[in-house]
Amino acid sequence: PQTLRSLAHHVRTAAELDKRDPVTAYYCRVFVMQTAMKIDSRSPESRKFLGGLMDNLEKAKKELADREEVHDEVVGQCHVENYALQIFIYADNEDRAGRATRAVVRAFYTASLLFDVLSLFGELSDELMEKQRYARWKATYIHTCLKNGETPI
Amino acid sequence: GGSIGASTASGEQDELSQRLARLRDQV
Repeated sequence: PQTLRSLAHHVRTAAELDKRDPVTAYYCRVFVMQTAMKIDSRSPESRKFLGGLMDNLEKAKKELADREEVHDEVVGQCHVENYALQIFIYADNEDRAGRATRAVVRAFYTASLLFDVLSLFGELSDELMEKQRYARWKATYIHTCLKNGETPI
Repeated sequence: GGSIGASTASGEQDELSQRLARLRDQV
């Protein structure tokens, strides 16, 4: 729905992660659900979307019955944090090696979205918040450079 | 009609909140 457009990238990231990392995909959707309910839980379009998303989440939790990360949020937080950092570190290494490609833009951006997801579990540490800001800024900066045919520094 | 619509909406909202809390084992 229009009112929830700000969450579209998180929804897309969840879909991309479904096969690669179902646990992170699950928490990405929990984040969307929780945030969307704060933004718009009243319009018919949003209610329809949220009902479908909730069905999906309940089904996913059953399918992931053997994954401790889904049933214990402390373990889940650790899992999502590790995954986000892994993507961040990949992007950072590539960037510092002078290989700032579209894949690196994407990785920085995905990392920044997953840092958003971590806010589900409480306030981000200063270190993570700094990485989140850096990832978002780097994604925008490299994207702009590539678009303008400039070499990112 | 407005108040019935509003109470239905908040009822559904409560139901979703409860389902989310159950999902996250917060109940």
